[in-house]
Amino acid sequence: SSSEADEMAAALEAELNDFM
Amino acid sequence: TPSSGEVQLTEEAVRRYLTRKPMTTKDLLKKFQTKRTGLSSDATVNVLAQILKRLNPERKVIGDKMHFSLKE
Repeated sequence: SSSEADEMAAALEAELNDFM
Repeated sequence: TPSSGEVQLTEEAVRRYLTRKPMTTKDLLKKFQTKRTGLSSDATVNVLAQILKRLNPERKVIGDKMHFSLKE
């Protein structure tokens, strides 16, 4: 089960995808 | 009611945390929880992404996880 924190981390990582 | 403004999501605050120790995206999000900043989830993600792109921290893999880190 993914918490809100997990979802936000996933969204942030997606946003930073080319950067990370 | 959420106590907005208790914690502020600013470049300076992010810089301070990353200078102190390497952090994952999750660690950072924990420091700027929406209930403490008064921001929405979307705004938190967008602002944090912009700040990280600007700060351009070092990336370190620690224990299989990507961490961001800044030198003083």
